[in-house]
Order: sequence, then structure tokens, then C-alpha cells
Amino acid sequence: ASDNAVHDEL
Amino acid sequence: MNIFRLFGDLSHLAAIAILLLKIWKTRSCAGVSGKTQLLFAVCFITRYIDLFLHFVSLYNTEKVMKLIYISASVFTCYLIFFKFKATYDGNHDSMRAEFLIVPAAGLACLINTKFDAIEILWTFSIYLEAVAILPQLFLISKTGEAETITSHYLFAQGSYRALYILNWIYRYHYESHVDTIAIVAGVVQTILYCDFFYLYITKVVKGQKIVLPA
Repeated sequence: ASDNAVHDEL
Repeated sequence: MNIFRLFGDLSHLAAIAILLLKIWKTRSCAGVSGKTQLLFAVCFITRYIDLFLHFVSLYNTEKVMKLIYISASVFTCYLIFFKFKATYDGNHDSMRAEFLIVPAAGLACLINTKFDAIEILWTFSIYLEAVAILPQLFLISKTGEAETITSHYLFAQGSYRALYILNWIYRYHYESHVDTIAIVAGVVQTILYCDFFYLYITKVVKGQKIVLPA
């Protein structure tokens, strides 16, 4: 699991 | 979207609505920390700055939710510091907000996913949100009590990030999605509520009022 740069949560 | 995140966002909306209703109906912000509400407003503005940078059509619920969070938190601050200023308990709302803002900003510059402006603002917003409730908890410890409606607000506010932790576990397991910074900050944030959760469940649920020291 890579630390994602796109934050898709509120 | 999973059930945990859905209920987390609903719990967050409920918290914002409960607080607005409490202040509007009782025409008083007694027992409410204006500093915590200011910090939340700063969190939303710095986290959803993209809404201001390139306006996007309100084509999905996420954009609408972001606007609701920003406008509701700014309106709450307006009620506290302007409309019902006379009822604002400034003497007990005395935790130095700078002691929360400066470390959050410094840490955001040191520990972040990418060193660019938007990402650092987002990271700052995440770190700040983790500690934003402290002035409110501090105020309750100073006044020694919390109105029942304020307790419900705090329960909803604390539950929102607790549900997000379940959401992160779900997404790690099923989508192998990880956002370490949000997870660590979210765990810290939820831990800060533990003492209150205990009081809420042992007292408020039985119809008693929270009075400190417990």
C-alpha cells in the first residue's frame, strides 16, 4: 500500500 | 465511499448542526469555545483551498459538503464573536491557540507527503484538526461542567474521526489505500476524546450532566 498523494477524503 | 466514512461525515455534519442549533435556539454560546470553532474554520479553509483556487461546478456532493463545512464553521464563528458576543465566555476560553497553530504549521513543514504549498496547507489542516478540540475541552475543565447539548455536540464531533479510523482500516484492507499522516493525526485526535467519551457514556446516556472533576 503506497502512501497516496491525492487526498480524496473530506 | 464506505459505510464508515459515510457515517463519519454524517456525524460531522450532525455535530456542526447541533452546535449551530444550540447557539441559535438558546441565543447563547455559553460553554462553547470560540477558539476551537476558529481553529476548525481555519482547518476547513486550508484543507479545501482548492475550492477557491479553481472554481469547479458543484457537480458532486463532495464539493457541496466542503462548502457546507466552510460556510457553517464561519457562520458559527460569526455567531460566537459577533452576534452573541455578550454570551461568549472569554475568561474560560483561555487556552493559547498559538500553542496549537505554530507547532501544527512547523510540523507540516517538516513532515509532509510533498513539499508544495497545497500539500503543506492540507497537512497543516490535518495536524491542526487533531488538536483543535483542546480549547473546548480546556474550557469544560475550567467551568467544571458541560451542557447536555454541548456534550452531544462533542460526542458527534469525536465520533466522526473515530469512524474515519474504521474507514481507514477498511480502505487499507480492501483498497490497500493508506494516508499515514491523516491516520496518525486521526488516532491522536480520537485519543483526546477518550476521557470525554467515558464521561459521556457513563453519565449523559443516563440523563445526568457532565460535571468535572468526575
